[in-house]
Amino acid sequence: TTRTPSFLGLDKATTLLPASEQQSQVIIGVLDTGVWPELKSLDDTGLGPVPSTWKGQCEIGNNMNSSNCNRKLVGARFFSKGYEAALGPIDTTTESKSARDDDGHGSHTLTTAAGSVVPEASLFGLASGTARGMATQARVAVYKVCWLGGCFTSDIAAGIDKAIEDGVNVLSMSIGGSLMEYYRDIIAIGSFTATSHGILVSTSAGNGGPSQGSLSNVAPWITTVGAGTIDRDFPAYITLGTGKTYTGASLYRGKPLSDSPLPLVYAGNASNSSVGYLCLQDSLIPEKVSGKIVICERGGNPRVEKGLVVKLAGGAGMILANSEAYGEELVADSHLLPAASLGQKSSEILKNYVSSSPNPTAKIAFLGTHLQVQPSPVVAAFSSRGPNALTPKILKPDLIAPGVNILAGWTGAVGPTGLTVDSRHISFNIISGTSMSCPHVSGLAAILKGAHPQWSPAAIRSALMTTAYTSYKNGETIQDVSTGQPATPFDYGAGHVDPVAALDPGLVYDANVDDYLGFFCALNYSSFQIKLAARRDFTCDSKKVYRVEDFNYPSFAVPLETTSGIGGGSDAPKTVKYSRVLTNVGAPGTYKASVVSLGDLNVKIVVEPETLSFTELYEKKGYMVSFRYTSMPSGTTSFARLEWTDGKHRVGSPIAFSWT
Amino acid sequence: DHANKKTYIIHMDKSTMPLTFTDHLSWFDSSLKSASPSAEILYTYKHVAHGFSTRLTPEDADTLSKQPGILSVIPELKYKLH
Repeated sequence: TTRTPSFLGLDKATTLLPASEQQSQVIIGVLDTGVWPELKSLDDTGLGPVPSTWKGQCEIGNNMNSSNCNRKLVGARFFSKGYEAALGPIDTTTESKSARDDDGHGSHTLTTAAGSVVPEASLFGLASGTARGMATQARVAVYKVCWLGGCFTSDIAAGIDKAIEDGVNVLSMSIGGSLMEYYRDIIAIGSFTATSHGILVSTSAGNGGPSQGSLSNVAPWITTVGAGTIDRDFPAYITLGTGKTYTGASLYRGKPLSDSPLPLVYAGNASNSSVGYLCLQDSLIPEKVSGKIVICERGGNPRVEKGLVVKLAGGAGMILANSEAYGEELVADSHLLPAASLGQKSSEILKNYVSSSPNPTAKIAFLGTHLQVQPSPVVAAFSSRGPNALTPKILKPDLIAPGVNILAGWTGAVGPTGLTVDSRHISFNIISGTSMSCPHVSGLAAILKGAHPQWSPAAIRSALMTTAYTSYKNGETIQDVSTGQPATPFDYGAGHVDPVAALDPGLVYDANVDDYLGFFCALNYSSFQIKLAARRDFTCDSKKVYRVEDFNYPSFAVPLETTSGIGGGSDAPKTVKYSRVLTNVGAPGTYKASVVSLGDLNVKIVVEPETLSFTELYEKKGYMVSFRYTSMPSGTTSFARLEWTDGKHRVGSPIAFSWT
Repeated sequence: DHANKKTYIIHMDKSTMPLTFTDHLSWFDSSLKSASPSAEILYTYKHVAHGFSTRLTPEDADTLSKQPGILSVIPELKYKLH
């Protein structure tokens, strides 16, 4: 990727970063659509021999052979039996029956995690710079489990199974399904085994935002990653016949529109379909859009497809209008015709102009790449949000990372839009999604693993979370682009990842398999259900009290009781208690607790003890947090942040209260 | 027949493998064949689950789920890239 390494501070000289030899011992397994092995991002110059423990292979297949792997790309396997069983044999004229990436998504995520340094990277000159993955020295292995027809769980299970056997250290999965009990969710089940083998599993939170409770991959042994913007955008100016100009975004780099204003039409008025405003396939009436700029509403079909629909109907340009759900989020696309996306407020003005003007016109101008955009990061509108619908006492997502307009490696099989008709060939593409933020964290986790090989997956995740930041340099809270308001821990979890700080977190909230088994007991899982989820015989101790409240998670989600109506509830304050254990991973020191409320806080928070002294490395100390609250209307939320500091380190945990 | 069949992931209880079997694969195959003689194993899993995946009709899946040693028979799902 370009820009995100510097946005994350990885370009700053720091003695904390592991030596390249340590980092090169770490292998990241990426379950995705495969890889385009000829990418310069997979150059292995300077890398030493592959770790001797590695058992992976470069499987021979359609358009792929064993020589496609090297000291960077150390493994490439594909899993298509489930896909072919469901949809029939792979048509090798359109899809490679091998680990070769025919989609682009897999090449993008893999190079984001651990691509080698490539100078002068860009997409048609946009986002230019030196591209690199987060862990440039780490090795990567690809497990192709997603095909043009989707990702089937029998293939995903086989991919995870093999990745564990091969010996990956980090597993990156930018995929997900609907929420279901842990013992039925193959990603949760597979990740449990992977975690028990010491593998950190990083997954995307999903793109269901800004709807509340829209998360995927919420198992507490998984690191769940949401998406934020970086300080870069790709502005486009949309000037109306009134002379007013509005700023949108675009990656269009083809022949520009003429300087003269063109007629502007709303797609809903140029279609016979009741949802014509979405610019679905064949929905536009050519006579009504020919030579015009067409306003299409976001949603319903891929954004780039809307551009193609307008182009095929004879339109000259397209403006993609955000609805309320997307707010002011500007996701740029490399459309096949001059096109730009526009925020909700400006889109409303445009639509009012079209409906009120007898001859509406517009111009679109493309301004290229802008840097140092502030505020940044902001939480992407599409990034899935808490609360965690499956286990409300575990806060998810865990953290956010760059996931908007990310440039990274791409397949040679399809153009930047991914549309069949797009014949442009590129080595890098700019795309958005929590799919893009997930491999950032996977690569950063590999850096931490290289620096601290003995740390558990939970310790690495804790370091990433407790050092994440939640405010800008001016002290204001990170914003949510869908509202323009301060975001909350339900949007960003512990905050935005800060990898340099994560290398030296001071303290961590560690957890092991026993803790996860205790978590199942706290959920009242039967031995049978635990066996399915954890692949082991385990009976909860009937004499022991298991509580999710005591599960050693680096964040706090506190669902609280609400009144049950007039006369139905008591207004007397109630108290709930959560306990945690901190492990010292730094120098001896005394840490003091402090609690900061984020906005109006309706809860009294007491931490006991208020100070913790550590004299030895890996020494553990416990504490208890009491939350005293009164009843509030259902749906009320409140937020706070607990920090332990020794003056040098800040070990932060978000606290999210929700009255249900 | 193809339209009527779905892929299932079958979790088996490792500890209940009869001593008459020398390896897990033959036990998986025998269990599967007892429910659906024509069914084939797609994958065997070692780490994620102790089990395998296969194509079955809903009726055969139901029959298999009642066999000794079967922990669960979970229908395959399609996940999405994010």
